Amino acid sequence: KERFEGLSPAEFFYRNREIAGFSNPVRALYQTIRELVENSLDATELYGILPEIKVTVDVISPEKNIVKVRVEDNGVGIPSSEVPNVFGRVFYGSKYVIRQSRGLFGLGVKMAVLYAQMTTGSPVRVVTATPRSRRIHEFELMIDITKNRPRILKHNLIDNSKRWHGTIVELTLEGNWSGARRKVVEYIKRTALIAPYATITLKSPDVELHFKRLAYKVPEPPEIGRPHPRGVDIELLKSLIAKYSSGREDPPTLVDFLVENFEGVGRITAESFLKWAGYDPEMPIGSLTIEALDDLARKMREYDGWRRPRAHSLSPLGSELLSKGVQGILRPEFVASITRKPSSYGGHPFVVEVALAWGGEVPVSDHPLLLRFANKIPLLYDEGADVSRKVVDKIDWNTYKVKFPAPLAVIVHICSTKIPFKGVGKEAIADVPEVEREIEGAIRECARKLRRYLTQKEKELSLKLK
Amino acid sequence: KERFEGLSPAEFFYRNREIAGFSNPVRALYQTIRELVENSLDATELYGILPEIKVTVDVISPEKNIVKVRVEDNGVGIPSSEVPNVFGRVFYGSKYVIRQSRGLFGLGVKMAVLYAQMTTGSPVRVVTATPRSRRIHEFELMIDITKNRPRILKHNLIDNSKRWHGTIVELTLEGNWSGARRKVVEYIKRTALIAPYATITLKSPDVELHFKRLAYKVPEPPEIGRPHPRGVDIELLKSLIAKYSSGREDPPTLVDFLVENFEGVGRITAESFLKWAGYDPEMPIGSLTIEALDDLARKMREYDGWRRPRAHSLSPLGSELLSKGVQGILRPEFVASITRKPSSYGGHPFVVEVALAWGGEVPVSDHPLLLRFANKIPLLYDEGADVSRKVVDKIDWNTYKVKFPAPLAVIVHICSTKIPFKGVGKEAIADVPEVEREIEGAIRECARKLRRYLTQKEKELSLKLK
Ligand SMILES: Nc1ncnc2c1ncn2[C@@H]1O[C@H](COP(=O)(O)OP(=O)(O)OP(=O)(O)O)[C@@H](O)[C@H]1O
Ligand SMILES: Nc1ncnc2c1ncn2[C@@H]1O[C@H](COP(=O)(O)OP(=O)(O)OP(=O)(O)O)[C@@H](O)[C@H]1O
Ligand SMILES: [Mg+2]
Ligand SMILES: [Mg+2]
Repeated sequence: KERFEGLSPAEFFYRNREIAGFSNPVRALYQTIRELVENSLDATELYGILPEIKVTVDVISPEKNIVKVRVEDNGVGIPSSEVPNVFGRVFYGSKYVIRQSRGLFGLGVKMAVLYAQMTTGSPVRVVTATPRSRRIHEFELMIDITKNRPRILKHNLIDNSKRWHGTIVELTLEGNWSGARRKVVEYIKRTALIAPYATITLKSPDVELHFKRLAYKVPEPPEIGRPHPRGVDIELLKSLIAKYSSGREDPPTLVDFLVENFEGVGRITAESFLKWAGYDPEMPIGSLTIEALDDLARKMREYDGWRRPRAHSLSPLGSELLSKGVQGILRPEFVASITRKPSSYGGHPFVVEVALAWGGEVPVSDHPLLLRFANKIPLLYDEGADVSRKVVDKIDWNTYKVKFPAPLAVIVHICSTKIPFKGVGKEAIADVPEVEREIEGAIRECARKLRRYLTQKEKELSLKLK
Repeated sequence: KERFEGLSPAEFFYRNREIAGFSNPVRALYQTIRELVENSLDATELYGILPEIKVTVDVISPEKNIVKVRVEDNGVGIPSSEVPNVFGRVFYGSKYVIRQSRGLFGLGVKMAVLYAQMTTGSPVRVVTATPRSRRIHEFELMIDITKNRPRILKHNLIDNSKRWHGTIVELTLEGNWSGARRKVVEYIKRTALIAPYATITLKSPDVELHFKRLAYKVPEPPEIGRPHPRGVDIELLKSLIAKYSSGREDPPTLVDFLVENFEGVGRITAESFLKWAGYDPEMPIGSLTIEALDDLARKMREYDGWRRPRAHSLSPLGSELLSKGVQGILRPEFVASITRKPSSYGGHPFVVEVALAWGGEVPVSDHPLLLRFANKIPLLYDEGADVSRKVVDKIDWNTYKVKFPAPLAVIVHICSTKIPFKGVGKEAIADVPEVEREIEGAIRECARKLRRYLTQKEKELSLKLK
């Protein structure tokens, strides 16, 4: 007979860890490093702190492939009461809000802890202090996989005499450093490209990198936003209504509910919408039936009178910083870059930034070198499944005077409150039509600038030859 | 300040439903149908029942894109005590065992229920009866997303006078039938190809399909297996030790533990392994330290004296049935098919089956038409990210006398107790080296047979022309 059972989230991802990028000792080491680095960059940038990230890789045992990874940052640290769940509970984090950040799933560091635990039996070590805290907290903990909760093995308090703030995470795992090194180095280089205001160092047995920041100002941190009516469904409406109604004496009205809970909805817009949709603005939201909620959700998605989502919850690099990063890392002869106006899909705002780098130290190749970024995360795998690759492949580069083999690099950066990732391993982006159109528009805009440059270069060369 | 929170699994997949294939009304309708059909085929085949699957699609409202999907099967039904969790709790199911089946995540039908619930507010309706049960159970239920548990709206008992057994699932969702129709039809056709012993019907507003079974015998159902030592890690050892020790008076020995819990480990093998690894076979497993567990796990993975995993937990189609299915659906002039010997990766057994279909009604194309299957599931999306596509692309077909454009179809079927899917949407398979090698070997084996046929055809043609 069939045996029925339930799994905890930790159990599920322990069994299916390859889906999160932890498929083998090479890939798992890469994923471990990137999950920690991405957390450190969020912990600095989102608070306007110039990031200082130190990555250390020690090969403890080459025959057994045992590696120790340590990542240190100068970020906002983690409140000690939150450390156990942050590192020991799958689907726990602070990124479940409407705001651009690298983190979004509440899963990344837990996967790294799980993998280290199952391959070497060792706990994660965390040292952390929040700004102005008098004490530094040091933890060692593991995950109780069956129950999806942390098991604290150690918790020490250390005097924070130097008033340090930040986080150190140490993991010992089965990882193949010689296999992973090349991709890890590339990941760190590209992180330096897309976050040129960050200072990042890597120390490992056979390679040391030191990227000193090229810019001295962190971009304006994004603000937490509200959902846009374009993206509502019945469940979202129900949960927003529940939150908005709780603890109030007088039941709130429908128009108040819309104005207070959604992006792009002012009082006048809300009233015209409700008039169009056939609802009394003063109607108490508690009296909405399930059929009315269904109808309201549908009409909110359909109505074209909403203001488009603002970009205050986004934090693009800007074409100037993007050019700076590209110049610093790729050292091309020519760069054209653009940050497009904000757009949106399904109520989620997004901004596409593109740079084209040509010549100089850009390697010559049969097709464009594609560097993909999402919310300032470098994406190094699954290029064949990514929307940017689809767009680059359908462009006829001859139109822009680029004949392959050629030294051309295409840098695509997508910022959004919801990046349409294809999987929890965050490697490829789905071809959402609005996003695909924006990427193509941005690439063509830069390509026209490149064409002018190459045309000019051609003229100067033919003048010389005369 | 950062706001920390945890999400239930239902909440997580509600927010990230595109990762499970529910990205838009076209794709969601396709995914809903396939999740239900795959459950129905598991519920019949795994019990030696000749499957009768009826799929009905009603477009309730074309302007609002409201569609009702109903899938009925003659399977083993679901025990009434299990229905609420099976449909209302993410990460719950009966497929968390070591045995080939379409289901593996305990997530599929819950995603369909979630999507229907959030787009139309309506519950799932389930009618089910197990073999020889005197009553049929009818449920209507929804998912409490915040708590990841079912909410039963209705539960009726009906007299089972006809002694029916099986399951009917009805969902009302926002789905785009005209957009999804082509892929749904293709999915059902290919299901008929890979399961030629199944009778499948589709009734929809504008298309009706009836695939009567071509074979009258279900393949031998797979048996539940045990883990293979090649795939152990410390956490697996700990949980197996805990289960094996619980409720026993005398602590079991290390050699007993190995023989009773692992695949491919007889008493003699276990003793030689323990001798090689430096452990006393009679040592009580309770006395193993974490360092010893770590060492034991590593050595179990490393030891090359284990018997390779048996295929009793697999259920390939067999080259004869595969040819039959290919003939029935593609109507080619020539078919070559092969079922390879069982292989394994990381302790997981797998079998690759391949067919090449040439000519007849196979469409002429610039590259081979690739039909991919995993555990008898047709995979229709993300071909560019799939290992089979990678293998097909690197083969020089000229060697086998195939010059494109040509009417060639490549059918690849992988059976395993753990298909290396790249995501929970089950569309692409990762390029695990052992699997990739087997696919290439199988394709080349069939290609050699095709070459003999084409060479013969060439001869006959030149004879005719003389
Ligand atoms: N170095 C760090 N500094 C400060 N906070 C951190 C750090 N690392 C983790 N955190 C906190 O722990 C939470 C959980 O991290 P985790 O990587 O598991 O999820 P996430 O970053 O929110 O999302 P994702 O799964 O997409 O990475 C974060 O949201 C953040 O609040
Ligand atoms: N038509 C059916 N007949 C019998 N049992 C069913 C049927 N549909 C679902 N079930 C039961 O419900 C469980 C959960 O189904 P669900 O689709 O959510 O997960 P799964 O099939 O186990 O895995 P996956 O997420 O990969 O599909 C199944 O394991 C099975 O026990
Ligand atoms: Mg993270
Ligand atoms: Mg299923």
